[in-house]
Amino acid sequence: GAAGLIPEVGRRKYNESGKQSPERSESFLNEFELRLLNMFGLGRRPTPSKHAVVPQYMVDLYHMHSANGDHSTKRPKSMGKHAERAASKANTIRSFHHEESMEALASLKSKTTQQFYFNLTSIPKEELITSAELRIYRDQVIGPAPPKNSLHRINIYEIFGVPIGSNSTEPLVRLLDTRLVQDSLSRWESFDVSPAVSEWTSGNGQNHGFMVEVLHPEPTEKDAGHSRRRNGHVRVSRSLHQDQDSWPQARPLLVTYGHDGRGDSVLHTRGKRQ
Amino acid sequence: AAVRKQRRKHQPKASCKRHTLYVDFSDVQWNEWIVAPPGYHAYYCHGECPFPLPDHLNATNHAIVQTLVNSVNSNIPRACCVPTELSPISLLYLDEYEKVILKNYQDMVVEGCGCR
Repeated sequence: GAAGLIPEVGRRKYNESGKQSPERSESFLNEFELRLLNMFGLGRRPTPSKHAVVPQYMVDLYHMHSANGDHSTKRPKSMGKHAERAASKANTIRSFHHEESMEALASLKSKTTQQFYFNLTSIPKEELITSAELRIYRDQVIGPAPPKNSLHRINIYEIFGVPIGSNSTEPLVRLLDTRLVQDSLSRWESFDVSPAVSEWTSGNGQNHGFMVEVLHPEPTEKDAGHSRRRNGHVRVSRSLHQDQDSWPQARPLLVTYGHDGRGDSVLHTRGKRQ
Repeated sequence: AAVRKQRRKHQPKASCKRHTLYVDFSDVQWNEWIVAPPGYHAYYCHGECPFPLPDHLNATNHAIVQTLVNSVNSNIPRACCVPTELSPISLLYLDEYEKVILKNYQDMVVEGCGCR
C-alpha cells in the first residue's frame, strides 16, 4: 500500500505533470497529505496488521446508522439505554480492548475480581467524551442443572490506585455500576462507566483502570467443580475459558461516545434527512 | 472525427448539474484501513452557468449579476457550477493504533449543485 493517504499513482502523475519544480510539487503533495490526515483525524496513514480485530458490536453500530432513518430496527440487542442515547449525540464512537499484560485476576470460591487497564491516549484532546460503556460477555453455564438461585452479581469499580503509606495492597475503588444476572443466558452486559472515562479523557482524573467483581452464590459441596465453570462463564480473562478462539470477539470491550465539534452525530445521516 | 468535433462546437454545452461519482476506496488504497463502506456515492457538479441563468440553477443574486456582466464584458468570468448542498457519511475504520472507530464526516456527499 501507499506510504501516505495519497495513492502512489496520483503522486507520480502530479510529479510528472511538470506543473511545478520537483521540490515544490513534493511540498504541495505533503501539504495535501496533511490535509487528508487532518480530515480523518489521523496522525499518519493506518497500517493495520492481519490480526486486527473489528468487534462485531462496532459493525452492528455501523449498520444501525446506515439503516434508512429507522434505527430502532437495527439497534444492537445488547446496547445499553445510556449508550443508545449517547450514540444519538456522538459523531465519533471508539472501541478499545484492555492491555492484557496489565491484568490482575483473583479468583476465589465465591468471588472473582479482574483489573482492566484501557489505553485511551489515542483520543484527541478536542474530542469531548459524553458517554462510555464497558461491555462484558457472559457465556451460558452448561452442565448439571444449576442451583435454583444461580444468580451472580457483577460490580464495576473505578480504581483510584493504592493509598500511599498504607500496608494493604487493596486499591481504593468507587462503584460505577452493578447488576444481578441469571447465569442461564449467554449475552453481552453493558455497564455505564461514563463518569470515570469522561474524567480520564478530560484530564481531570488519572486513569488507573477498572475492577470487575463477579460474586457467585455460595457453592454447595456437590457443585464444587461446577463453580469453577461458573467463574469462567463471565469472560473477564483469556485464562478463565477453554475456548480461546472466541476470545478476540468475546473479550471485554470499552466503547466511548464523543464529539469533536465537527458535523452531525453518527446517527444523523442522509437516510434520516431523506 | 472532424464532423463530430464541428458538431460538438455548435452543440450547447450541458448546463450545471450533479453527475454520478462513486469513490471506490480500493482505487485509492484506503480499503486496507476502512472497514466499511467499501466506497460511497460522492457525486460532483459540472456544467455551464449560461446567460441568462435559468431558475433551476439555484443561483444567488450575485451569480445572476455576475453572469449578466459577463454577457457584456467577457473579462468577467461566468458563475461557477458548485455544490450547494452536502451531506455527511460515516466510516468504520482502524486508526494508526489499530483501534476501531465509527466516525461521521460532514460534507462528503453532493446533494445539490448550482451557479455561484
